[in-house]
Amino acid sequence: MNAFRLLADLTHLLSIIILLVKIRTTKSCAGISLKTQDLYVLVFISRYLDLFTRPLSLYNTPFKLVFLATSITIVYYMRYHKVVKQTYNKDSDTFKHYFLILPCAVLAFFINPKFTFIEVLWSFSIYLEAVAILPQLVLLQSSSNIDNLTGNYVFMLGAYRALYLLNWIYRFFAEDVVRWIPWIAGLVQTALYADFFYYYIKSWRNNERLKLP
Amino acid sequence: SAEALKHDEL
Repeated sequence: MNAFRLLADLTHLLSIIILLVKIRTTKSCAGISLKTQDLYVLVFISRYLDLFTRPLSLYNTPFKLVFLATSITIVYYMRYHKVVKQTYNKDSDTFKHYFLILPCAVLAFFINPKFTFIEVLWSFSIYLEAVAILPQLVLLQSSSNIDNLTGNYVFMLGAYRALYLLNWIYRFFAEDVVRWIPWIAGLVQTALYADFFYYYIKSWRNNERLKLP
Repeated sequence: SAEALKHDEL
């Protein structure tokens, strides 16, 4: 454990808290992609099946349970809550997210640490997480008005993987750890946010409302 | 490698 890793996980947790606060206090999920949220549920279920096979950890296990519970809660709100579901921008959430699943599954089938059920699912979850933000970014680009909570949510979600990159660099030098699969996927995942980061920071510096061109 | 199977990250 190092400071980058701790900060990364807390940032990830904070992003989820921001989204839940937005949904619960404003009773609105406007600007949030249900497709991205669906993909996160799939990511966490396929990655954290190891809850059943791995010894409990005081640090990892609570995080895993929280990520599973909150991602399912968010999807539940967006699909079934009678007020929240009416605020969902269904017509703008156009990304064909099912087309992300198959390539990630094929990639996981061929590129994995070990060809076992748990390891292939773990690899699938890493690849899928890397691209799961795409429907959300597409939805934001079609939004003329991005509210602060939504902007902060996406920023924190991107910052989390960027901090993992620092953690991996640290671990490479300090612990001699090499993990090509999450590293390359994490690099792709962070790169997808580059454009968003640019406009987020620009709007923050100019004290303007966030808008993607 | 065995090292890669540890998955000690979230």
